[in-house]
Amino acid sequence: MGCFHSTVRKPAPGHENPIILASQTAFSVSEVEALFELFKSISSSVIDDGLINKEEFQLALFKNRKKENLFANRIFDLFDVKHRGVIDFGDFVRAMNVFHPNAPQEDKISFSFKLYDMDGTGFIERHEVKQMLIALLCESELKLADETIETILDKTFLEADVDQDGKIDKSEWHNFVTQNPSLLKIMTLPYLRDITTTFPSFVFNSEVEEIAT
Amino acid sequence: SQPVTMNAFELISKSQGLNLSSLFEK
Repeated sequence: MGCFHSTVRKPAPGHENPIILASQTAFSVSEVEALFELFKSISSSVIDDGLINKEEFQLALFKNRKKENLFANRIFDLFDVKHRGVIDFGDFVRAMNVFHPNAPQEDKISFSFKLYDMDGTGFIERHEVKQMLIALLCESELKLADETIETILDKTFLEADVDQDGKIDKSEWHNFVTQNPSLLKIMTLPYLRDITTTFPSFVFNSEVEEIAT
Repeated sequence: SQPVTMNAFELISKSQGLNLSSLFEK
């Protein structure tokens, strides 16, 4: 019988098969199962329903459920691909996959474009960037005069908006982040390399007969 | 005061709300 469970357990509702999820992502089966440990702890923090709602997501990010945050909302909306107001385990693993150190750079560029294209128009527009800058200033309690914000926006759009039509398209974004790779730093989570070490308890809750590495 | 030399996206990417590492902190 060995150390591992020899039977396949019935998965929890909304819990997609880890073998299938591993085949669709850069994660191994063990890593998907370790991610489930993280998912379980987030999704049960307010309502134990196997789904992450916005409040639980904010709580996991800030350890404070009252803290509304434009950027956390934006990330949540991008994870919530089915637009149901909740993130299921499959959504979570597939979104986290983009943040894997081995994920293709193109996927990271595309995700970051969507993150900043808040209105979903296919362009990052100046008013969106201004809104995000103001949100950042509120969050950090940093004070900048409106004139300074406009100067930062002028400089940014001069560099990024090559055709100077007042908005950044996907191709301009691609070139801009390629020239400024530090902008993609938020798109990589080194933690994902060591997820099985961070959540070793996945071994005891495994649904597969053998733990693949 | 010092002039701001970062572009808007460098500043925005400092947001705590965009730092998903905190999801892994128990």
